[in-house]
Amino acid sequence: MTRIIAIANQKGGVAKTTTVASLGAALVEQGHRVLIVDLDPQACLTFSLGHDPEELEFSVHDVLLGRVAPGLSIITTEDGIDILPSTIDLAGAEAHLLTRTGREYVLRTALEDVAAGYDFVLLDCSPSLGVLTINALTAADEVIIPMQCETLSHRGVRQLMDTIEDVQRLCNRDLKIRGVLPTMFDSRTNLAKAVLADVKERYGLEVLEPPIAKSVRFAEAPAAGRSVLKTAKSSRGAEAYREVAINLAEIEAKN
Amino acid sequence: MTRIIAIANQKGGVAKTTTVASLGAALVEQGHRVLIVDLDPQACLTFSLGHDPEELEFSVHDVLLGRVAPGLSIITTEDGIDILPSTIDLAGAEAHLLTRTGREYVLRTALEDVAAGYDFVLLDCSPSLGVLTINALTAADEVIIPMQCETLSHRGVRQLMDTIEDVQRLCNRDLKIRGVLPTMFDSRTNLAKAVLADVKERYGLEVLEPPIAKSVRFAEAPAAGRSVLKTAKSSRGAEAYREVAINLAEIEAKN
Ligand SMILES: Nc1ncnc2c1ncn2[C@@H]1O[C@H](COP(=O)(O)OP(=O)(O)OP(=O)(O)O)[C@@H](O)[C@H]1O
Ligand SMILES: Nc1ncnc2c1ncn2[C@@H]1O[C@H](COP(=O)(O)OP(=O)(O)OP(=O)(O)O)[C@@H](O)[C@H]1O
Ligand SMILES: [Mg+2]
Ligand SMILES: [Mg+2]
Repeated sequence: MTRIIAIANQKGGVAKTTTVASLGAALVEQGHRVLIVDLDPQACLTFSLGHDPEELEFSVHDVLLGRVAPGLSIITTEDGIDILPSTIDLAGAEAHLLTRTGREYVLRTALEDVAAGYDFVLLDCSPSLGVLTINALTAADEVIIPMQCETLSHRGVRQLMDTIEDVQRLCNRDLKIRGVLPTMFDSRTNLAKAVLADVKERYGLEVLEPPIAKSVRFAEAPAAGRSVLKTAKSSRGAEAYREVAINLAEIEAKN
Repeated sequence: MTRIIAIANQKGGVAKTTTVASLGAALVEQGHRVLIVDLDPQACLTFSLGHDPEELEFSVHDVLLGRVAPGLSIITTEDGIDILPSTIDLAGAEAHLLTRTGREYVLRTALEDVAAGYDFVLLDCSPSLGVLTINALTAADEVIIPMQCETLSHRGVRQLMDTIEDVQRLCNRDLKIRGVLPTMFDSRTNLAKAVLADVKERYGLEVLEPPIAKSVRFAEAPAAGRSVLKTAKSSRGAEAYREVAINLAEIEAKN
């Protein structure tokens, strides 16, 4: 039973891309078949796992516009994760899709052809609540919210929850919130713990465990075109994502 | 002679908002009159300096659509910086402006009425290269690129440079790149220094000094609704931004 999971947060730089790459790699290590979809025109996920977006023939943009079958656009990565990559063309998607009827469903429709071949499909969203992110939320069974646990990321949660509720009401009744994943977590300060506790209470959200601590090892991984699970195999960051993956695979979202 | 400076980088979470708030506060401390403009529908800058976007009557969105005069929308902050604030309505601006002729010039036109009352106007961009960021680049005399000096932020520079060149060619011949500001700088690792040296060489960009080091003091400031120059007056982060402001005020961009 394939689980499609959107990794979303409109705040910039909260480790959405790092979470998709690392969780994807961990799930593959644990024996699952994983597809990741890069929904950011900046194509950071595509680049992080060793592909040059400018060298790609097809991308998720072609798939969303119905020009190419998804199966033809999916490529492999050295980490063993399949990827539906992005290129800068995707920046045009917002405009192209803006006036199309049923524009929220194009990703869901495209994934129907290929999802069955995977145990997990992870969707990497850009820092916005535009049509591509709405597509991710409409296509997904569950959503995980990576959060930096600082004041400015706290502020975005309300708006993201409103958007998720809109999608649940209008496009995807079955969408469940799997929970918040604390990222770049600084357990020394009180601020991070306070923000996390407040979000949990205020929005009734689950918190995935363990939190991902700040670590300089993460910055090295994209430079090598591999996930941190390969560039820093036994680091705390890699181990934390492995544990999150185990918990994720065991428990589906309840609400 | 008013200097209008866009703070732009489509990569998320590289301290654009923190830079506008901190530089703005430093320039005010140093005796300049400063206006900051929040061009992000997430309104983090507005919130960081003590305003609740949901309580505001007018915002930059009304100004861009020509409904309200800029002078009526500008409000003050405890840091002494004037702000043209944002609200979530701004998310609609991309769509509203998409089909309008001369849509790249609406901010420039709006600022013409008020810029003369200030020495500096700083424009806080969202993590995208959409119509609002194009407006900022079209309205600006100079652009500063805050950069996290990690692989993924390095990757975005090419695309940003292409966009700046397009704007220079088509909408704003006089736009100059003031330079890159290294933010959240980890001087202990070789990666940050290597990325910075590479960007400097590859794109011929100036690097503003000093770099802004990583510091936990920055996360506290938005929680208090004040800039870090007030919440951590003599911290290294506050001092670094003061120095950048002094250098900025002395030297205009050369190219
Ligand atoms: N646990 C961590 N510790 C330290 N650095 C991290 C950690 N997780 C991610 N990073 C680094 O932080 C930066 C931002 O991460 P990332 O690009 O994954 O965020 P994002 O939410 O996808 O950003 P965007 O909003 O631009 O898509 C990257 O350079 C990444 O390598
Ligand atoms: N020098 C620093 N050291 C540590 N934390 C910092 C520093 N500068 C900014 N931060 C924190 O990093 C986070 C991201 O900063 P900020 O919101 O200013 O980035 P941004 O580029 O404006 O993000 P976005 O792309 O979402 O607009 C904030 O929580 C901020 O407080
Ligand atoms: Mg990303
Ligand atoms: Mg910002």
